[in-house]
Amino acid sequence: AYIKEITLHNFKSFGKRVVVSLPKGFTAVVGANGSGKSNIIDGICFVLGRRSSKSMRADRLVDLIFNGSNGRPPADFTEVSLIFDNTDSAFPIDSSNVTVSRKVNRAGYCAYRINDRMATRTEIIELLSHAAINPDGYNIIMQGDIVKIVEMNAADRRKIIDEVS
Amino acid sequence: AYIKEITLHNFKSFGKRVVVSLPKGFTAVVGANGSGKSNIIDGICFVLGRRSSKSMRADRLVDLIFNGSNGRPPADFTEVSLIFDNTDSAFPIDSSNVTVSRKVNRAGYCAYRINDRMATRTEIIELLSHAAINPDGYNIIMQGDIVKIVEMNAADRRKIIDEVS
Amino acid sequence: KLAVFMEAFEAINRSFKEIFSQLSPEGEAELILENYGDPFEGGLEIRAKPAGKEVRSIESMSGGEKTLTALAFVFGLARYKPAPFYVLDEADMFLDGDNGEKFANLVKEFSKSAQFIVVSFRESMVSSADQLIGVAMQDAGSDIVSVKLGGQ
Amino acid sequence: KLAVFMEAFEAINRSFKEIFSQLSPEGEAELILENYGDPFEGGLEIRAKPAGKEVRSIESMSGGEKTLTALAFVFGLARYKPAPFYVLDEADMFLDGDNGEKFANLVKEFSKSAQFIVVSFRESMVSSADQLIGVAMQDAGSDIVSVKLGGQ
Ligand SMILES: Nc1ncnc2c1ncn2[C@@H]1O[C@H](COP(=O)(O)OP(=O)(O)OP(=O)(O)O)[C@@H](O)[C@H]1O
Ligand SMILES: Nc1ncnc2c1ncn2[C@@H]1O[C@H](COP(=O)(O)OP(=O)(O)OP(=O)(O)O)[C@@H](O)[C@H]1O
Ligand SMILES: [Mg+2]
Ligand SMILES: [Mg+2]
Repeated sequence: AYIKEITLHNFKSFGKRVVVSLPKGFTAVVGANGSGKSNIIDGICFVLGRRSSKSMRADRLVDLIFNGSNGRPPADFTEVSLIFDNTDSAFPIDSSNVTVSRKVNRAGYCAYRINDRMATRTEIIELLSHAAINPDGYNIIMQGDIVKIVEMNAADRRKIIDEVS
Repeated sequence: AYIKEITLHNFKSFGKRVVVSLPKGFTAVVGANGSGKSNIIDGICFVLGRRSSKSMRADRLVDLIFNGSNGRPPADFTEVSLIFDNTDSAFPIDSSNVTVSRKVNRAGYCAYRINDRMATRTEIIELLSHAAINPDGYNIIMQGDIVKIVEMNAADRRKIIDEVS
Repeated sequence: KLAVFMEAFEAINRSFKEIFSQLSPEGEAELILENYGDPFEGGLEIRAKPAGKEVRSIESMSGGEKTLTALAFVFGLARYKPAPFYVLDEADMFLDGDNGEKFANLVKEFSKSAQFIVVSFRESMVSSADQLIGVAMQDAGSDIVSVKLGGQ
Repeated sequence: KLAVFMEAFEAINRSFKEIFSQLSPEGEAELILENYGDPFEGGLEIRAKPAGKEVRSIESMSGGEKTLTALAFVFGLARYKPAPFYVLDEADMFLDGDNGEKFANLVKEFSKSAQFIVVSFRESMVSSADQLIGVAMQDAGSDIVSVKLGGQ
């Protein structure tokens, strides 16, 4: 259930619809400071159902919507979608690809979709858990966070083992 | 009043007396992970009178004393001294060099010296302030701390201006 | 529940030790439960002993040593319960040249069984990738400006 | 007291703006008091506008952008009230190649009037130094293993 494609539409510094295709193996993302590398990762966390906007470096969810640059006006909504490979049938859905997406507009209205069908956040979390994907899992290490695993308190660290066992 | 020489004696990973001479200009310190680069900087902060052992990455002050490696036994005390150039007479002392040192032993006994005369921490802070040196000043940026200046709260940031004005 | 937890703990600890000594040869590390009798009453400590040194408190480890220890933990978890993809944003920022290379090799090895998306400025990491994605700020904001197959 | 503070604030703000645009050309930044009538009742905000972008909250800036902003502040203070020495421990960890070079040039410039002791892994920083000090772990612990004059 690897990520085959990420589509960022008006998400943070992505002021139009941008598609990123990914291979199954090892991809390095490079670019100048402020170019949008970490924003792609925020986009992945957004679709996976992360609730905390702060963990995506935004004061509120609406701050994730492109708010203008170089004369381009702010957008009304943002939508990010991930296409997962499902040839391993990790997801209990009978299709070789599974698309999960999330949209939010300036009024704060938020909607999730699974293969174009509306879904609730609970359904998303439930679906992802079949493929061992957790929006706050240790498979995503944000910028600057790597040493936090060693610096966190012992009880929180034990809870990580609770979750995977 | 630049630092001409740093002597680290049994300080953290420095298990013997090590002398570092420094030019007036631009020195780069290089070395492998864990070799002792940041410990040199902790040594500078120690002599300048920093109270918080945590800010020198030690639980207590006695954890700054070399506690053994490669079969070498733990040391009983640590002492670090700095030789400042005083040709600019920044310090109100009639000598071309001014040596400041600090020693601590396992019993927690701590002693400062100015040019080999015993001194109190208050005398050290007072002397250093003549040369615009402050143990917690913004001229020392510890590893990983650079972005903290931007992330700190507005009131604390204003206090930085209070201190220099 | 206890038996399931202990089985996970033992397996993760084994992998953690193996990967730590792969990253930090001659060093040793292990995971330690605060309360073996009732693990849910206590936490999980990490005890690491870099090459040639005494066991130290985590607090006194250097930035690079903490990074290697954390990576050994993350990859130890990955061995026990693999996720389909891993995303690492400049996790090599504190590593020196040698450790940066060891980390790149580890990612290369694990990328045979899971997808890795890694943001990095380090040559050793970038040159080991199967594919490079270049991001840049254009008129309409961020955009993907180039996609290269690795090794070219 | 208020007059002294405002004189410091104005001078530091001027230097901050200059150094920020030296590090981030086409970008703009400024220091803003929360309460101009009575500065001691409020704090000090930083407002930065990277090249071509709208003013953003500090929170949404990237690691590299935050680093450049922080460096402009530190060097702005240094211009107003110079200290005899500056110690920077891997302050370039988030910077890309170009910004790493700009930072190295800034240190080189300021090192004409103050001492700089900089820990770095970046080639651009290390090669601009007047002197290199090599640290390594030996039998008796850390030691200085080499001292080279820069530029060699
Ligand atoms: N809602 C938004 N609208 C437009 N731009 C935004 C929005 N939120 C954040 N940004 C911009 O995104 C940029 C940060 O991008 P990002 O953090 O992805 O950079 P990066 O490539 O990771 O850089 P670094 O190498 O410094 O870590 C900032 O310049 C910020 O102003
Ligand atoms: N009291 C002590 N006695 C002996 N060794 C100590 C003591 N305190 C810390 N150390 C050792 O010092 C080492 C850390 O050194 P330091 O943080 O200076 O490394 P560094 O060169 O800055 O590395 P990095 O590049 O990873 O930041 C650790 O291995 C730690 O075990
Ligand atoms: Mg980033
Ligand atoms: Mg260090």
